[in-house]
Amino acid sequence: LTIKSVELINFKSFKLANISFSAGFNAITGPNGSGKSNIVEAINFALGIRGSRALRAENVPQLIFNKGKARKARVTIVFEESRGEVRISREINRRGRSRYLLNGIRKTRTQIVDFLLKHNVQPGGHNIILQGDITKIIKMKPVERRAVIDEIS
Amino acid sequence: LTIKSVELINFKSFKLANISFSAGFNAITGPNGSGKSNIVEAINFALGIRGSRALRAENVPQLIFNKGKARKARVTIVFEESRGEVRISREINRRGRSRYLLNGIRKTRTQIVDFLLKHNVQPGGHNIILQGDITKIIKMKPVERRAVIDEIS
Amino acid sequence: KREVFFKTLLEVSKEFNAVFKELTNGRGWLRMEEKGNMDSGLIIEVEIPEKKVVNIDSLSGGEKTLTALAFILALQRHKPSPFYIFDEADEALDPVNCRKFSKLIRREASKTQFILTSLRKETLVEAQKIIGVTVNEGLSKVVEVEIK
Amino acid sequence: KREVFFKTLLEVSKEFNAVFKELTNGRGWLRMEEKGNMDSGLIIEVEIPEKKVVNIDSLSGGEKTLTALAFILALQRHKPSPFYIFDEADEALDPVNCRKFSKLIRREASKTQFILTSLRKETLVEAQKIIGVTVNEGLSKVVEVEIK
Ligand SMILES: Nc1ncnc2c1ncn2[C@@H]1O[C@H](COP(=O)(O)OP(=O)(O)OP(=O)(O)O)[C@@H](O)[C@H]1O
Ligand SMILES: Nc1ncnc2c1ncn2[C@@H]1O[C@H](COP(=O)(O)OP(=O)(O)OP(=O)(O)O)[C@@H](O)[C@H]1O
Ligand SMILES: [Mg+2]
Ligand SMILES: [Mg+2]
Repeated sequence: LTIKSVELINFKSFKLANISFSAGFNAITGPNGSGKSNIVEAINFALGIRGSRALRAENVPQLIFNKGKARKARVTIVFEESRGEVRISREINRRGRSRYLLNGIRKTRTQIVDFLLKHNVQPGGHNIILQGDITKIIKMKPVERRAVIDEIS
Repeated sequence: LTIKSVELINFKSFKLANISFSAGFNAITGPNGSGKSNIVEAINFALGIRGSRALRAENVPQLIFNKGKARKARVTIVFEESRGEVRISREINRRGRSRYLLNGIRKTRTQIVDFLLKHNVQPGGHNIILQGDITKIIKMKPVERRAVIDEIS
Repeated sequence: KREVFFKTLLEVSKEFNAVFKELTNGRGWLRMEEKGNMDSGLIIEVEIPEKKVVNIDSLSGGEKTLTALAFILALQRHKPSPFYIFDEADEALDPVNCRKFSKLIRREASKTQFILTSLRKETLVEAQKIIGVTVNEGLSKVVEVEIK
Repeated sequence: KREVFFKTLLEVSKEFNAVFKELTNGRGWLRMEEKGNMDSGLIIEVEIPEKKVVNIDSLSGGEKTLTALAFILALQRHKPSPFYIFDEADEALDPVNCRKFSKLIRREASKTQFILTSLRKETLVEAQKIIGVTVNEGLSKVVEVEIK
């Protein structure tokens, strides 16, 4: 499974962007405040992450592009799988409600998360490291760190 | 008051070093693990800082240069003041005992701290920012941040 | 006592705006969580040019660093410490912001001593003295270079 | 269950040593706080060349980053995730270590997808694709550059 492309519609500082990724080593660069971390958060968002810390937003409506009259934000990830493409979308509105789609079909968050888990992907898993968090594994208490080994045993 | 020079004897990775500083803008650079943060910690150490976090040492004997038979570590700061030079030294031994000198005269830590406070210097004050801590003021709870204003009012 | 606090808050807020403007061309201010209540929390708000005012927790990594630096320098202008020591404060800054930061430190260094640790050439080029540290077989050595 | 845990621990420890050696020429290993007790804490220990083994809390900023990266890649070799996303993981690395890190990512990328955010040219030069982001009047735009 690889991420083939990510589409952001009214998500944080992105009014519209469609980014295609290589199956290998991709590097996102640009000035401070240009939107690099926003792209990382868009991927986490579409994978179903919850919680204000990972998205740097006190509430979900703050994720909607705030310059203009947008009422919804949507992120779509196109995955490349052995059997073909898989599209996962998450949309939120001003009332904070989330809507998930898998290949165009409406799903619950639980169904999306279960699907991803089969591919060893989870929102907020240790394969996605947010800005400033790289040394978290060092600062963790030893018992928390051991839990990481439990999870993969 | 400015720091004129800092002498490190058997402190962390420094067997012996005497570093003189400009009264203006000094930049310390070098590879990872070369000793830059150790110099910052040496200054904090001589100012009387306590606590394992600021010195990255679980206990005081860990501060002694560990390659060889050194039994003590000492840091001396030479300050330039309007009335001339002031030398502050702190020495620790393998039993964890600290010894302070002010212009060669034995003082208690409290006397050293009081002297520094008259010059608006305190160990662990907000004028010394450790590696990784620059955004602490952002992550602080608002009431903790307000305490910073209380301190300078 | 309450008067002193709010007088201090206003002055530091003005200095914060001045430094923040130097670094970003934006605006910044400090206010109390509850207006007039000196026991409530201290809120920092900034406006980066062409962007809306946001909670500082949602600023980018580099924007947070600039905000923090402006706050510390505002405190310094109000109640100067004789020297400042920053250990790799410029980690999150892009090259343009890194240079703005080091130029500001250079200007402030005419009245206050600064000792910075840095890996960034944009910071090193503004220093008046560079202290180079290397380690060999676990032993650190220092080389000093006077620039100005 | 206990057998599975200690078998996993041993394998991840070996991978950790392998990656850490690639990054630093040093040695690293994982062990339990209390020998044989799978409910106690997990201890990471490293030996940087020419230095003594220290508690990882007393490592330098860059050394901590290399240790953390080696740990994550060790987990990945044992139980691969399909992709890895690192947001500015290279902040604390000096140019030499930054290049070692990006070369390692390039090698690993033949079997796993990596998406890294970075300000460092030592990282960008090893990428197969660079995504450039800029912001204008609060609106982000993206430019894509294929390298290989
Ligand atoms: N809902 C929103 N609408 C418009 N802009 C937003 C919204 N939410 C956040 N932003 C803007 O996005 C910017 C942050 O972008 P991001 O964190 O991705 O930057 P970055 O490229 O990672 O920078 P750095 O290198 O400093 O980490 C902030 O300036 C913020 O004002
Ligand atoms: N008591 C000691 N004796 C000898 N070496 C020590 C002692 N305590 C710490 N060290 C060494 O000092 C080194 C850390 O140095 P320091 O943190 O100053 O590096 P740095 O230049 O700040 O690097 P970075 O750029 O990665 O932050 C570590 O490698 C550690 O092994
Ligand atoms: Mg960022
Ligand atoms: Mg350091």
